[in-house]
Amino acid sequence: HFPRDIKWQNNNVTFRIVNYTPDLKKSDVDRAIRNALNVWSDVTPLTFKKLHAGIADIMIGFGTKEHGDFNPFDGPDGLLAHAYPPGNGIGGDTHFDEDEHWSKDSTAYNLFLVATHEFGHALGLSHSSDPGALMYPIYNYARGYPLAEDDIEGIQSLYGPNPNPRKVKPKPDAPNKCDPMLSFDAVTELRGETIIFKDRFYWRLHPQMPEPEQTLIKSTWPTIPNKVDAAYENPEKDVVIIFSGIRMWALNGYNLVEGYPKYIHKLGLPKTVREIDAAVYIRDTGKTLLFVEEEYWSYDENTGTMDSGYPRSIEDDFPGMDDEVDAAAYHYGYLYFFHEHVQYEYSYSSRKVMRILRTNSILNC
Amino acid sequence: LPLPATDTDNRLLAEKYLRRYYGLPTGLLGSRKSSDAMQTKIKEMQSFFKLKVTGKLDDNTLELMEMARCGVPDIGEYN
Repeated sequence: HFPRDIKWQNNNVTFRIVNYTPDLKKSDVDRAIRNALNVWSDVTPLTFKKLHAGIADIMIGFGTKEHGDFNPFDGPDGLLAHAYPPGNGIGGDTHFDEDEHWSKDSTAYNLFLVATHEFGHALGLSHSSDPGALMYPIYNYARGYPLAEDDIEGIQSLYGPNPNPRKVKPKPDAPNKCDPMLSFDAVTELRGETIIFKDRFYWRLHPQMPEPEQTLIKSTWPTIPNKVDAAYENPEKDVVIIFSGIRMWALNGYNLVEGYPKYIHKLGLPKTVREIDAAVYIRDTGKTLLFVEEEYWSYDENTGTMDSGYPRSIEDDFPGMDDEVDAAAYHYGYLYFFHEHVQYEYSYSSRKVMRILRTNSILNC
Repeated sequence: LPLPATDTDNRLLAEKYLRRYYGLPTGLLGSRKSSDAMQTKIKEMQSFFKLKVTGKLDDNTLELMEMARCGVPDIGEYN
């Protein structure tokens, strides 16, 4: 919130669209603005009435550079829009940078998403430091319902909930790296970095960065699903394979490789396998282990075929381990298995568990 | 290869960013060494974005300063 938790004192807020962008049809701008306001009215008792003339609480317009409020825009990119917290005069007013290109989809800056963020300010929300929240200050395109739990908690603490709530599906808060019960979805190396997938986020650990960096999967790879099941790197081929459901994607560096997604069954897995829990490439053998429920498969990277004699039982072949795995990594002869909030350090040569750690110890917790 | 941005360019970018979003005062900054005010503001920004708080203009901090964003200050006074 802004200092002193400023908010509209009346739940009936008026708005007026003062001018339009030529990037979109007028009706598309009207729809984006109305839909953006509806996002907030769905979760609060607020109602928004459109005015066609005169002074409204929220005056909406497009302008370039200095546009009348001594708070200039900066040309293409950089600053996209700004809005003033509730109050008289300029309070609540919302301005979009006309030097940006605005769109209805992801081809340019999505007007609906930016407007929803700005109306959050116009209603009294300041910026969130949760990278998954709509009120995070950095633009990120995402489909679906735009609000996260953090946004809803913020607005409802000012205005309360909607007395006739519509069913909404807010995005969960970003996972906290030091939550003692934290589990991982997938772990892989990527050219010397470690990438840890959890929900719709990933952490990036770089040997020269003391703190992990948390980012939305969609903001780096818009076409990869929000939920990653497993991932592994084959450094010889300089490729990272990412699994989600029955599909897999390939990365070369941070770039997606053309020709993907492919079906996981192309690897030789039976059609009954619908999801891979964990994957890890063993550099010493050239084999990739694919963990599926209580069993695992061995894929020969050199021949591109599944080894015979599999699947085998995880419990039998990795004594001391749980019978299921969420994620796996391999470093210097040790396999690191992650299951729920526990991490097992397993010696591949000694065939035994050497250490048991917290899952998030890898995140400096 | 493209030439890397010079330190001066980076510093100007950072000053502009910190003035706009973190209320960095104008006219107080030394030309060679980061002033206390600038360091403090960089730290505030790094803390908000959960970057490593160093007070220095490292690559991650500069990368974030270049991203498309909303124009409302992240912190600071509302007047």
